[in-house]
Amino acid sequence: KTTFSGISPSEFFYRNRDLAGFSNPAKALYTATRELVENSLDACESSEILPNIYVRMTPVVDQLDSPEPRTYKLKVSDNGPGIDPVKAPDAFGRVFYGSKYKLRQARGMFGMGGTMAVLYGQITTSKPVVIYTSTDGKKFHKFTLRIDIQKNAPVIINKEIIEGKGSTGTTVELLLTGDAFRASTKVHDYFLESALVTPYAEITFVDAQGKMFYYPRSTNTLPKPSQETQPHPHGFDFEGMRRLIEDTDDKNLHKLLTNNFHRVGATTSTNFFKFAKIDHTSSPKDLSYENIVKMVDAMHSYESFLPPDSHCLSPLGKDILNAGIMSELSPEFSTIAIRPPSAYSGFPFIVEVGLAYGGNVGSGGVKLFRYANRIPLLYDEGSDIAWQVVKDLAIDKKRAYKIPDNAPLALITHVCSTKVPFKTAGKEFLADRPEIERELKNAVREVLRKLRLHLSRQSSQEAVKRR
Amino acid sequence: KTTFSGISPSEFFYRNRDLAGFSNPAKALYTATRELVENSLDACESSEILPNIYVRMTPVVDQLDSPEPRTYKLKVSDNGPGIDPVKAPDAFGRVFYGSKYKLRQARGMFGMGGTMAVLYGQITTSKPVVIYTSTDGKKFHKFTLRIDIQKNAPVIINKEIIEGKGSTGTTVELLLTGDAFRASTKVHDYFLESALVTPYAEITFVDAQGKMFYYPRSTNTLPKPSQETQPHPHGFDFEGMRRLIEDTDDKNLHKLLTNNFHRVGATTSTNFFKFAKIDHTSSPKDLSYENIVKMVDAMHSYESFLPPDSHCLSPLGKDILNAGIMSELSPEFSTIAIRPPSAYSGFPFIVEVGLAYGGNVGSGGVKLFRYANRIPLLYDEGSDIAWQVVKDLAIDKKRAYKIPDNAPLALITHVCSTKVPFKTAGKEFLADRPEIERELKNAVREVLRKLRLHLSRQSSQEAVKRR
Ligand SMILES: Nc1ncnc2c1ncn2[C@@H]1O[C@H](COP(=O)(O)OP(=O)(O)OP(=O)(O)O)[C@@H](O)[C@H]1O
Ligand SMILES: Nc1ncnc2c1ncn2[C@@H]1O[C@H](COP(=O)(O)OP(=O)(O)OP(=O)(O)O)[C@@H](O)[C@H]1O
Ligand SMILES: [Mg+2]
Ligand SMILES: [Mg+2]
Repeated sequence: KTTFSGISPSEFFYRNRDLAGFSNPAKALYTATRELVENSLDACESSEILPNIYVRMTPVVDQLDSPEPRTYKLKVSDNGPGIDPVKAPDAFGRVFYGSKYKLRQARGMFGMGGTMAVLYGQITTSKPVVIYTSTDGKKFHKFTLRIDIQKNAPVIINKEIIEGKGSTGTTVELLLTGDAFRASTKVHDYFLESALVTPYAEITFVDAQGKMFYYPRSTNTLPKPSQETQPHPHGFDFEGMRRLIEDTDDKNLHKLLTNNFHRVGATTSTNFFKFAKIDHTSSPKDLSYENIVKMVDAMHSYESFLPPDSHCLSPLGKDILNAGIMSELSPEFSTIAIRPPSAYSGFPFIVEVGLAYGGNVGSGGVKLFRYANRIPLLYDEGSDIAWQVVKDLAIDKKRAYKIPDNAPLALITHVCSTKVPFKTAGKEFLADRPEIERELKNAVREVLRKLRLHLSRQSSQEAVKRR
Repeated sequence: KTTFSGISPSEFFYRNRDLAGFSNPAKALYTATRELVENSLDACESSEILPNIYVRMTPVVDQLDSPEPRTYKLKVSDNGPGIDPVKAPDAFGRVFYGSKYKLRQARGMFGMGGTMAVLYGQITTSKPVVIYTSTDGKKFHKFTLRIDIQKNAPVIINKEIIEGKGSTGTTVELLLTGDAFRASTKVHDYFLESALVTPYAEITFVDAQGKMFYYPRSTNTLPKPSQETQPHPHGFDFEGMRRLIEDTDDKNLHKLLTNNFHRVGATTSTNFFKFAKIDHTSSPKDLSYENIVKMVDAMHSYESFLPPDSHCLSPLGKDILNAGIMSELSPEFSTIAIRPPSAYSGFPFIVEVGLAYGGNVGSGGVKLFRYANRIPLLYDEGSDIAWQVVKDLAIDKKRAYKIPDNAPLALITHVCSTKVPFKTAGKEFLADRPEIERELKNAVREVLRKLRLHLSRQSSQEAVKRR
């Protein structure tokens, strides 16, 4: 007899924690740290606060004699805006709940990262998480909570109010089974690579051995926070259109487009409906199934929508990329390509690529540093579309760019979007969305062509010298 | 002002379909096909019915002139046991709902694959899915349904009863945006590799160009269906123990272990509690937090639990692996290693590895065929722990096994478990769980050592010949 059952989202990720990046104690320690730090960076940036983030990993004293994996206390503190105390328990105790289900660029997007760190800590140590948060600097709300995994709901074990010292912020303290030794290289690289793209953040990291790594602020200029936007018409899908039509008060299709889509004005709308051969005065609610199909298909193929503007995005820009390349790679030659905004499935995105050659760049194979929405990606390089593009152009086709074997070549790729197409809930690597692949290819070709020019000038200069 | 919201599981996967293997039209067509075929195979095997599965992809007529991607009709039919008509709408219309949340090996495990195929079809074409199913052969229940994505619930558009022709089974028919041209190689490989490990199944596949591929049954012997089991104590986590203690009527710890765990009898339990230094007569409900920690930690480190038996598993076995190697690779030499059952995090698993060398095996690099729970894995090879083990041993360390460069070498890996640790909800590749990595290494070393023996005999025979 076949028996059926349904499970909650937290139960699903309890059973399948590999999907969220918690496969083994080393990886889990890495992922939990990443998720909490990214929550702090997001919160500070969207409230235009220069981030001060403090991260500490402490082995639990009585476990010091036992070999890894062991129990660690993980603490992440920020000076961000704090979390509304009414919302904080759900923010950390409920999977698929958060403030980032909006069309603007942020590191968070799934509504589950912080909750997964809490969940993993709970299932490996049975200890509750402690959250301190203040939105006014005067009162800190201290929550001790655990997750009712079968219900996907927080259980508040204790709640207190503590006198604040004048500054808002949030601190998360949890215990988890980790392997700090195995995770060490990746954790340190994460902080280093994160600091490179957040020069306005001050990050202090005290690792499991008590060693402190301090990444000071090198600029007081915050990037302009990304603004919420409307979907871009290119690639907008049926379900989106169906909901729009169901919910709309717009009296005709012309208004439906101009009121609800990114950069669609009266002229664009008129021209689009001419192209689609649909009467733009008809009412959305009267549209037949065939005509909705026709309209959505036409939105896919119409070439003259204005490209997205980047208000909903927060690209790194030349200054940050240059500063990072110079400080970390000290190359003899470098160049940057920043692609204009594009869109996939209605989501605006920008691709930025940096190239560094020679100087202190190590030989022995192309080194790729991947980022997405300012998050360093340190796992599963081979599966990432960015690597596949780099391998195709800078390795398989290196002759075309006059790149010698074992060249001292490093590339940095950054994809930023209102929705990064991660292939895993652990945000390890990017899926191959054709539009993103195309823009990565354009950007990588651009920097490789500049490198080729540099290399051929260099070799002709050397030829001149020899004569 | 920060506003929070929660979303349903189907809304989550609507927004993040890349996580489920639906990144682009080619991949989506592949994944939808895979999910439906695996549902049919699971259903037939668990009801001990020799599977007859019919798959057909048909381009929608009026789209034939437009270039790919286009709208396809995907139809998958089986002679399985059918689905209880009361449950069928939720089975296909609700994410995180199904019959496979049990501790036994099956291809399905997430409760979302079939639902995702329906969801992707709906968001790309707005058409409902049609399900025909009969559990008695007399009446077929025909459901036309779509998914209320925001609610994660099915909406039955139409329901009919049709006269059956005497045989039970299920047919799923849906429309979706696919790219059959781009997906062609992978789809055909999927059927070929699937047929290799299911010689008891008859599979008919009519591709998008109308070409029929017929994989006949080569044996009438079904594998013994996997039996539901209890968790194995090795690696059982806190949350599992907490729930067990909360729900139990067992009066003492000794009974708690013998009644609830796989192959833990009176002797094992007594010896375990001696090792853990815990009084096995104490009541589970009276156990302090510290003693639960002590018990769970001891369950991790105790080496003398009986290894799992394989009733909950369904390994391929030597016959199927040999038949597959011979028919597809025709090597000059082959060998198979089947590891004894092991467990990770309480889940029993078995690793099986086949090796084929020379003969018709192509040169030019090691070829790896990966399987998990009889599912062929055709994507993201580089990220799979199976590939990392094969690369480490058969490529980086090939000298140790006397393997020449560009050797004509192929390996087949099969990991079967009551829970395969997939890293993605699209079941593309395996996460690196240490226990599974260890068993893969043991199995690969075993076959490579046999190959080394064969190669050195071969070279000494040739040396004899030359004299
Ligand atoms: N340090 C923090 N400061 C302010 N708000 C926070 C902080 N940490 C978490 N939050 C809030 O809690 C919500 C849930 O966090 P969680 O990490 O679970 O999901 P997310 O960040 O929205 O998405 P993702 O799963 O991609 O990380 C966030 O959306 C944010 O509103
Ligand atoms: N062809 C079929 N015959 C019988 N039962 C089926 C069939 N297809 C689906 N089902 C039932 O519907 C349920 C839901 O299927 P679905 O593919 O969504 O999830 P699953 O197979 O349980 O897990 P997974 O997401 O890993 O595939 C299954 O558990 C099974 O009980
Ligand atoms: Mg987050
Ligand atoms: Mg399934």
